[in-house]
Amino acid sequence: PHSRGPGGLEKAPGFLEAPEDVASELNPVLRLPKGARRGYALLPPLLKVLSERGARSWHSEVPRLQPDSRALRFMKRLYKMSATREGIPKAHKGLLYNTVRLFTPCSERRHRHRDLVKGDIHSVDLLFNVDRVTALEHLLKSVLLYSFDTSVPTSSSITFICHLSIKEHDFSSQVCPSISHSLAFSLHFGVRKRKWVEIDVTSFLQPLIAANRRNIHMAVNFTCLMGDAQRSTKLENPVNVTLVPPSLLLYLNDTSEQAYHGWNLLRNGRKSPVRARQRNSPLVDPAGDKGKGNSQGKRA
Amino acid sequence: SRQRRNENPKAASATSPYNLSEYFKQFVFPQNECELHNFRLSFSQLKWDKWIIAPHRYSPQYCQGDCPRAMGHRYGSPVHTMVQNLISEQLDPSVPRPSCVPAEYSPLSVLTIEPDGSIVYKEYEDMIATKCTCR
Repeated sequence: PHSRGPGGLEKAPGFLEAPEDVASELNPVLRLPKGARRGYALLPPLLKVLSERGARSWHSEVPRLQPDSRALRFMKRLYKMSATREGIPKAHKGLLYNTVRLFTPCSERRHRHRDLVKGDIHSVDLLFNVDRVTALEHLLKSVLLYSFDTSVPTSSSITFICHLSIKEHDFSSQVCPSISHSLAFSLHFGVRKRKWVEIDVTSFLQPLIAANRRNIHMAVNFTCLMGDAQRSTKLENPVNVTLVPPSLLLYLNDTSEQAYHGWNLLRNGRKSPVRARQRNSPLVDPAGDKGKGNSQGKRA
Repeated sequence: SRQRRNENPKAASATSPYNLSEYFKQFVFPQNECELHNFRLSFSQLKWDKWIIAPHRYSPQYCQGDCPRAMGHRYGSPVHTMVQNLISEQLDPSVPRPSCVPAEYSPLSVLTIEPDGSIVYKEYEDMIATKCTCR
């Protein structure tokens, strides 16, 4: 696989993508010429497995950092919404993503101070390493993903009014932030204790991803006040919300060859694969579609 | 036919009931004709389930079988396929007969853990064979 190096070569994504050293270890016979490897990120690891005669799990040798369990739970839920049990992509409503990447902060520094007017202000400096994003993956939407575990009784419906201000922060030289971005949003807790909140930071992140920024530093200030939607409109004291540092979620459109561009099919009038698979039902005219399923019955 | 058999016993043997079936065999479609076969694997068999979180099972399918001599529209084969078949049969047996290969695919969505611990959902093109052809 290409690595995004100074020459601007793009790192081709691939769920079987091997660490760079694997590609170099490949038997020269199996190694593809540089040009041919574009878009074939799956090949090096697959060839390595095949060249070792049998699918030895070479990946067990490659240490992988274990992801955050909350993040894993969210992505499994996203998978269920985006694909069938067999793994066939559903025709997405709305956003036309074919890739979603979730990053947990690789470092964070927390501060907490009480402001007489605003109440509790949680501020945290976050560093996200987004090196896995390739130049062929175009950003469609990006959100900060907060998971709220509140100890507040879930009987009453509660509304939070939160203010979030994000500043791009350069830890090294502590220069004053170049981009600041604040947004307010309200949270409505109903029955469920756990709440995922996606806070759209696309406009903040777009220029950074487009500039191939590999490390994104954010200083995030978060203030939450609690009010009860039914009774008082005046917001009471700040609530003690356990704030877990957010994950960064990127909805991307991967334009490489091996990525699926379902919306292209929709645009060309062909059906999405989920519906296309129903086309293989026994009602289909056997003579016209040779090569599908068992031919004995058809020929008879 | 009895008189003909008496006159020419040699020719008769070629058309006896037993040889008739042999004679017609050259026109019957091959028994194991080119078609799509199911194959289901789980990533745990490959010991890749540590980093491929979903789907648990994957059915890539495959194409197998002999290609009949007269392809025509049944497989959507180009005329070249029949030409290759004729070359192989009548001119040069070292030229391979047409092969049974996938003609159409469907995509697969995969959820994996990257080496840096980030999680990625990706949709890949051409991961499941859905139709076969002779080429």
